[in-house]
Amino acid sequence: RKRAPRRRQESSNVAATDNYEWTTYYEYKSAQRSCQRRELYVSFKDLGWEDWIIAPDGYSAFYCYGECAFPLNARMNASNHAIVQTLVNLMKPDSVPKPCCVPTKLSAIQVLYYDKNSNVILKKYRNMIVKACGCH
Amino acid sequence: GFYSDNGVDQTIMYRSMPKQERNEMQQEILSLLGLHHRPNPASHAANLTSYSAPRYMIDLYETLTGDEEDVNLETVKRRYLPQPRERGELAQDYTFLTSSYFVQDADMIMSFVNQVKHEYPLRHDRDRIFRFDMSEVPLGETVLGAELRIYKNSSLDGHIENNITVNVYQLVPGIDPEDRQLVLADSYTVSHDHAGWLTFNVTQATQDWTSDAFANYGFYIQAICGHKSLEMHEASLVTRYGPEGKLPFMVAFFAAAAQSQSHVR
Repeated sequence: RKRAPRRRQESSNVAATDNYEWTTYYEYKSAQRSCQRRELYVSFKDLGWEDWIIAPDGYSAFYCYGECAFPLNARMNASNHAIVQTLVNLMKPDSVPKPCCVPTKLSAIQVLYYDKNSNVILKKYRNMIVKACGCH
Repeated sequence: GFYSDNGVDQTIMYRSMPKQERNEMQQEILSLLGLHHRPNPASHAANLTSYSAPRYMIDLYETLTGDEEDVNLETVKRRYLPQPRERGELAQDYTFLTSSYFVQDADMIMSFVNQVKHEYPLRHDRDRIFRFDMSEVPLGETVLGAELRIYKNSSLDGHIENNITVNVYQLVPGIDPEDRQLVLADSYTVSHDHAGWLTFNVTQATQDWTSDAFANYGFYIQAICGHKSLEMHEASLVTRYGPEGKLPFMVAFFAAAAQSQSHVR
C-alpha cells in the first residue's frame, strides 16, 4: 500500500507491473495464510539424548498451519464436508466455525535406542510425521 | 530452543527455553515415546556399537529406513533370513525361522544381551547357560517371533570331523523348586568346519518369559558330536567370552497393544 501510489506516478507500464505485483503479492500472502504443511524438526541431539538414542539424530515432524477460509481451493485438500462448513460459516460465522487445518496423512518414525540394561530397542512410532495437511 | 527460518534460508533461534520448560517438554516427548523416564544406559553404551547385538540392530535399522516410503521386503529377507542350504545338506532338525517376515509387522524389535555372569557356581554351567533379562518389555506386547543367535567359528580341533548338533533347551521349573527341566526349543546341525551365525527359534520361550518374568531361568545349550557331548569351545561356539562382534544375543519381534498407541493426557 505504501509503494503503489508512488510507482503509479512514474509510468503506465510500471503501473501495470505494479498491478501484477500486487496480484502476485496478494496471492502470495493468501497462499501463506492458507492451510499448509510447515517445517518442524525435532532434534534428539539438541535434547541431549544422543547418549541413549542411537538413531536418528532427529526427525522432520512438520505441522499444519493456516486458515481454511472461503473459497477452499484444491490446494487445501478439503473434504466435501469442509467446503459445506465453510459456506455455512460465511452465513453464520458466530455459530459455525471454519473447518480446521489438520494433518490428513501421517507416517511413522523408527527410533533405535538403548534401555538401562544396554539392550537395544528398535521401535516404530506411528503417526509422528505429517505427510499432508488439509481442511477438515 | 526453538529455531525458525529467518526468510533468507537461515535457521535462527528465536526463543531459548528455560530449564523448567525444557524438562517439561522432554517429559512430554519421553511420554510420547512410551517411556516413564529417560533411560540411563551404561556410561560406555556409546562404545557398544562394535558389539554384535547393537551392530545387528543398527544394520536392521539402516535396512528398514533405507527407503522410508516402502521397505523392500525382499532386501530384508535376503539379509536376515538364513540362506537355503543345498539339497542333502544338514537340515535334519532345523526349521527356517520366520522372524524376518515379522520385521515389517513388528512395532518393536528388541535385542537382549546375555546376563549370565557369575550367578552359576560351576564355570561349566556358566558357558552353557544363557539368560536374557526381559523385564523391560512393556506389558501387553505380543511376541511375533524371537531368535537366539550364537556364532560358531570353524572348528580347528582335528578330533572333530563329524557334524555338530547344537540343541537349545528352555529351562523350566521342575517338581522341586530347586529342580530345572529341559524343554527343547530348537536344534541345528552343522558341519564342524561351518563358520557363521546359528539362528535358533525361541519364540515359545520368549512368550513364556514376557508373560511371567519369574519363569525365566534361561537357556541351556548342548553341543553333540556323534554320541559325545562337547564343551562349547570344542564345538567352536562363542559364548560369554569372545570377540565383541561375535557374542551371542537374542532378538525378539513384538506387536504393540492397540491401546498403547495413544492415550488421553
